[in-house]
Amino acid sequence: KGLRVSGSPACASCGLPAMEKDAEEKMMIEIAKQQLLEKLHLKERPNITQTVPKVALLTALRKLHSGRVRQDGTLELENSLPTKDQGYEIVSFADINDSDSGDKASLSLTFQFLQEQGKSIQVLQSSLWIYAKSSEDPHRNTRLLARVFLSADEETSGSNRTLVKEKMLEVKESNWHTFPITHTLQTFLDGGQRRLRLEVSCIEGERNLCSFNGSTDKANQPFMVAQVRLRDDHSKHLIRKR
Amino acid sequence: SLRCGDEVTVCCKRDFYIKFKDIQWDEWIIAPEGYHMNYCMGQCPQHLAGSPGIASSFHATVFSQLKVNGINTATASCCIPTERRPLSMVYFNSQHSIVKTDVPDMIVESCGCT
Repeated sequence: KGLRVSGSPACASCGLPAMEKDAEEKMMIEIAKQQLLEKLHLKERPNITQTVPKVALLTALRKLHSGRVRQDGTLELENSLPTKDQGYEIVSFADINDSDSGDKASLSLTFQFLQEQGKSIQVLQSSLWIYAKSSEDPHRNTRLLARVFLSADEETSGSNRTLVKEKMLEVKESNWHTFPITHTLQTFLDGGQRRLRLEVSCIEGERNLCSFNGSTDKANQPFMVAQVRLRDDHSKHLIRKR
Repeated sequence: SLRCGDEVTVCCKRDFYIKFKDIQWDEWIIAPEGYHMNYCMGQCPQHLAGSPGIASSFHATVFSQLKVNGINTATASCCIPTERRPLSMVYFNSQHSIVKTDVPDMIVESCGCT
């Protein structure tokens, strides 16, 4: 009702009088918005308040193995085959602060997750991407032990933390390194918590080669990549009923 | 599949493209730049299977059963999508994480009559 109807011929499929062109376009745009939000399981469009530096975004997207970045920075999506149960790949940038822990400054990363009621997430694969600078001392061993801790307590870093992963890094040159954290992330999500806090320590002498300085090296912001699939808890209950 | 022109009569595909920049959705959708929300419209003939003389098809069998049971078969068939493809998207979610997903069956490639 209330739509202005033009004198043009009727709707070819439904026989109703055709709508004004701009009214029809507005309606179609609203339908498209609703359809996209519904398919992405979003109640409303996300409001982006803090922007990630574009250069960090492009670096992370380049790591998302199925996307290519054109010279002009736009993203070329590879036509991958749809997964029947609609998998996701997520890149999450951490809130970062360097903390003084027992063994000098650890890089402290806090990731935030919000799970919808009734839907839990199955983590198929997840890894933490850390950029380690090269060693400044040419005489030092170019291999360095890096450790990733899961911190249980948000405020007092270093007090109650669990070693999640450790590995030897080659630090002859500055470069990216990955740390598989699939199990850690799955356990965290299953626990229903909202903040995942990790600490990364790559100590060489007085320096943490994995520390991050937001003002000088924007492109190398640490991030997490995860391939996940929605698990529908509701169906699980149905099964139980049967 | 026919592509609809200005005057639409028979079943065809109407191209409809929304640029995310035009609706300020490019703030949270990183790629693609827009969405082809094509749709099908136009008339379709009565079900061919319902026409006399077409006796040897599965549909004809179904329709003859429907007739025997007094169900009206003089209905027009529908103009529907016959081919669709996924829409790959990369977007920010509400926690400022970047999500990449393929949403199946989002873009209508062709239309036809049932």
